[in-house]
Amino acid sequence: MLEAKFEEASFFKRIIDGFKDCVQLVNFQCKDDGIIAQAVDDSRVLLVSLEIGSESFQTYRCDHPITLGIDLNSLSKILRCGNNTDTLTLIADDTPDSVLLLFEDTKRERIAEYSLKLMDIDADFLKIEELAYESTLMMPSAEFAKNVRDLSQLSDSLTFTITKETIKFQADGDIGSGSVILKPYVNMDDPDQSIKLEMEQPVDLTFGSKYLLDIVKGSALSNKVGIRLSSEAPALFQFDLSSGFLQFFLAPKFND
Amino acid sequence: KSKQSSLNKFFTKT
Repeated sequence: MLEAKFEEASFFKRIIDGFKDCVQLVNFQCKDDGIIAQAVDDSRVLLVSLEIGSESFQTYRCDHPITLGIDLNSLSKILRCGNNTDTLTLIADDTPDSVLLLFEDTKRERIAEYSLKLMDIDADFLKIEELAYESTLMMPSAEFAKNVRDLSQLSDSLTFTITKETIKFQADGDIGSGSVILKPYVNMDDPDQSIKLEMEQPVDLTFGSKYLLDIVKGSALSNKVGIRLSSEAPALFQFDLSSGFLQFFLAPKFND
Repeated sequence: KSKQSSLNKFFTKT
């Protein structure tokens, strides 16, 4: 039996909105310590890995491991039916063919109940090794999202260049080119606005704009984004939850 | 011109 209650339905909605545009069919694996999910986009360039720790819930109970195969388009339709400040409880039995979503407005004693049919999703689970990264960057997620959206207008590829003291995002396209250069920066009053850079090796990597545009949708989940880069591995973009995270692994582009 | 790589190159299926 799974009974997982979010204090606010909007929290789960923001998580799903953070990755529903790049993957559609997702197995949510529910265990006693929380819910994890992993999915790869159809082009096998972007991998999404989600972990919602049990502490992210108001109450959480899962007696036996359960897999919920969910079509995110269908789930989104139901999530739009709840009010943001409603509590949301996910309920499923041990061998479920559907999951119940219960929206409760505790002040008004209004209860809305939806049942979502589950799917048998045949997806392989990729083993993500602990990778060694050459550069690690932490910056405000809104600023990263703006840079990606601005520069993506110019080119279908963005280049990230990290040197000792400088982070450079660059686009070179048919209509022209653009770049944004950032330096590490400490904001004492608002630490989330700081930019931190740990560089072991300089990095010069190119990524597809369309995937980066999907990744920045995770910005609604956290004020900060962690970016880990290596010339030998997919880049890791991470948005932290109060307990857990939403991660995107993005395969780079290479020169032919 | 740069070419998009695949995750399959980096991750193994379990």
